[in-house]
Amino acid sequence: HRHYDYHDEL
Amino acid sequence: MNAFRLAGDMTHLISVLVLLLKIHTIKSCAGISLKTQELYALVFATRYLDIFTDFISLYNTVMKLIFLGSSFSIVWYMRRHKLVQRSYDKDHDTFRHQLLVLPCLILALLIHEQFTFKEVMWTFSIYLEAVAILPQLVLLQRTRNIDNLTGQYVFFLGAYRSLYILNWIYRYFTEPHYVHWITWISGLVQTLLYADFFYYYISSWKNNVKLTLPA
Repeated sequence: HRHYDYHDEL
Repeated sequence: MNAFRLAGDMTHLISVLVLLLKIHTIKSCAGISLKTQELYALVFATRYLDIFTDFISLYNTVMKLIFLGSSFSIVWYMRRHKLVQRSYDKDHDTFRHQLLVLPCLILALLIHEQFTFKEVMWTFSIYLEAVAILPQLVLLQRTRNIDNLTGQYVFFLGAYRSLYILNWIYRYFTEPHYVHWITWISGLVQTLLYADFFYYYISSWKNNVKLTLPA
């Protein structure tokens, strides 16, 4: 699922 | 994690270390905007609400703790430390940073990917980070006398933003469904704010003269 794929960035 | 992202994080880390070095070792915050530092503390506090709830990696958690800890300690130093406080250029650091916070909050309430508290706060932090450098750039423009560490601090921050753009381009082509307009547009706006500074920074470095900004 896409949701957290960009929350791994700081 | 790709090389651009890692290099971006490292230049971000270096910028913070340069600033801490200046404040902690030289006990001076001359030329540093407290307004910008307070905005960064708010950016990290609202962005990393997931720090204890969503574990991504040890690297991620440690970096979050570093950015939270450093941003709050810089604000503490500038406000409370006797010697550091004295070097603070209060009269020139008059940008009303509240004027940035409210519009970013409203924008985050209007434009976001999911209407949850954490996601809206995260989006707010993205918008706020894009403009948080403004008080610092205004201060540099006003004082015009920029010491090496301050110049390097802003340079590394700008480098971090530029490298993140390369990271997004890389991820767009290598990861399926990686499309994030909110982050991209905010990041692009943020990087463009540095363009002017970069121009003068690089030309002063090339000509081997002290960095000054035109009035």
